[in-house]
Amino acid sequence: QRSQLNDFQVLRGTELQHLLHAREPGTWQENVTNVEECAGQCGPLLDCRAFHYNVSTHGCQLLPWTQYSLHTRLRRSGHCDLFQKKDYVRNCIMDNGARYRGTVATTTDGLPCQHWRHKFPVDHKYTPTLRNGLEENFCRNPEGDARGPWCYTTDPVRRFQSCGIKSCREAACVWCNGEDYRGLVDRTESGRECQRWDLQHPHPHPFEPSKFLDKSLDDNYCRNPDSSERPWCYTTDPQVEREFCDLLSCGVPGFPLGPEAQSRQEATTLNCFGGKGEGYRGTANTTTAGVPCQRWDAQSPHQHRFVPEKYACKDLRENFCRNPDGSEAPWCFTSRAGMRKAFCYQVPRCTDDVRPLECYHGAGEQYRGSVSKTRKGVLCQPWSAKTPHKPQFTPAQHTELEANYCRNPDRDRHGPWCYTTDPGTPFDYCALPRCAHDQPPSILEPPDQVLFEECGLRLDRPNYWRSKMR
Amino acid sequence: VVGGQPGNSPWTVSLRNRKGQHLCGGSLVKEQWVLTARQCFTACHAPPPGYEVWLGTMFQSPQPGEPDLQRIPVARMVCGPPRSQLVLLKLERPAALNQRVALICLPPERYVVPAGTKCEIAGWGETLGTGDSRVLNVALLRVISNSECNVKQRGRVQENELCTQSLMVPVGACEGDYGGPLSCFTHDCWVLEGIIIPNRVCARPGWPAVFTRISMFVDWIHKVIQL
Repeated sequence: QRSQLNDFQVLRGTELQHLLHAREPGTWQENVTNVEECAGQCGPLLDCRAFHYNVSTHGCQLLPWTQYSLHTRLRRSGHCDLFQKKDYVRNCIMDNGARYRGTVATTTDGLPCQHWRHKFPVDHKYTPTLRNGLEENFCRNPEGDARGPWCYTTDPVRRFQSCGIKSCREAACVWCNGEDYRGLVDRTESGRECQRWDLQHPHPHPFEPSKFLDKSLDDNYCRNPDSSERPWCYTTDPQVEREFCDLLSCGVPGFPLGPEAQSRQEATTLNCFGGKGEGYRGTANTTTAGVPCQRWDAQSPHQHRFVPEKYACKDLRENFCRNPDGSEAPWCFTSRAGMRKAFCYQVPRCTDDVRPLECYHGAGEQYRGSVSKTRKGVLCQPWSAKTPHKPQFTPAQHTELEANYCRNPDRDRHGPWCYTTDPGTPFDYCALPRCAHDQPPSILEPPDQVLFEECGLRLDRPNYWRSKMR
Repeated sequence: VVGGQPGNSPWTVSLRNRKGQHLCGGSLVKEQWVLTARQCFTACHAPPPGYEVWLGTMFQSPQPGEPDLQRIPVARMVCGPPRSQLVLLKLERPAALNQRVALICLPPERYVVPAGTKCEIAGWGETLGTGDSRVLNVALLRVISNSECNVKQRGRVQENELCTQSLMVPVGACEGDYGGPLSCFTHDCWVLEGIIIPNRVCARPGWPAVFTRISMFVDWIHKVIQL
């Protein structure tokens, strides 16, 4: 069930160019069945180190170089994915590093390595070939030495020395439950190889990398996208769906954290929650609808995996609303047997609005101040500019539209606004409140006549739904 | 929905997170636009990748291949004016309208639903044992005036909110219904008069329910769609 793609690291939307015309990549083969077929072609070839895959045409181009080869550069590409052999691009070693093909060329003491093809200052028995990978003066482990890749040094006093390249297990450690782990271990604790996150076989799963961009579900590396106890992966063994990975912990829970670890922690809040509320540490202990929460250290009425001891960084105290699993907001298991979990939406979201300096009267049609930021702090687009948004209101039509100041040319009842410099937000309201004591006219007057034509119509068949239910 | 019954609300949509779990309700106001509650979303600038809107089904967990189910990714989101508690979602492609998927009308700007108007809420949220939360449930509610509502709510209800009558038996919105519609039948059409916002208590007998009043934000909805 192992995919040949497991030997490759992918860079989506990327092309690898060689800057010397003398070096030619392989020709494009069109209509290969899929990317795995392309990986199957490149994998066994000693002079194939990477390949391009064209997603739309199913084209495949084999490459004899990687991004770390001389005279190459990466470029964004709309149609191309770049797959490079892990052995050539990983900066750590698996096992004893016999397959390591990276470009480290200094020893543990910082001594430069001698070129493998040179016999001076050190004379030796090796002859570089494609198979043994003794290239340039890069650290290698041609005979599987237990101390990992090494090289002959250019220092006549020191014949050879280990290069001290860390094993992938040691190169990155795990904080808390390892949601931030971005290391390159691709084996489970029992030694099974991990399934790629971008494949659905042998185990189908919901963790498609494109939907979980913040989780870095790269290749087949151990990750923790669902706030499990530790990083894990689906395995390539059809009989074993998923397993934890054996990784090193950066510290014991409760141990004072260094500055690096502290910067990883989300800002904590008490009376509101920011983002998804993973940093919420307040004492709300009911669901939005007022149902009391179950204590985290209890397994009744609901059994669950969020045992406080196993999630020391998540502050699962008493029955307080928390977000230990990256849900949309703080939540809890409820004390009702029929309702497993519910959000605590009664805790307000912390406003990320900027603090306003001025105010406006009415709807702000007469506002002529110089505030030029939206309530979210995004800079306004000048009214005379055409990008990133094409304006419908211009200074030529409305003389009050100066520079990028907030204005209200369309008498928007919700106040002054502007086009924003954020391509994803065409317009937004400005960091301006209505002036105090400036009440808008009341709407609670006799209702108007209403006419509707196309919307709001439905087929009411009272018995239909009952029969569908049956 | 507490105290409701399985029903038909073709403009009510289900907002799904990237694991396909139902998160909140919403209302289809244009083929490519859904109105829902701000509280259902993490941030204002962009929708989280992988979020989808599901339409055309009455089941909370429709079977794969259900013929009428439409699953459309959310392409863009726009947060409503201050204090609106609204979010407009732009879908990656327009929904196909049919017997199971329909648009709901928007009210005229600043229109005030007369007290006594019969309305309904719909959602796949909790029923607290009063029904089957695996299907879309609908409950009838009657609008009351803000002044009447404020007697019980002690003046906390603003003009940009509207209330429905309290009943002595629990009937109303609950967990998982937030963002869904309060639709009222006016002049032979169903009109989106309110959005279900998180209330402190779920379908509490003797207490009026509070919704965001859509007529106060219709101008913003039109402006976002137009821009």
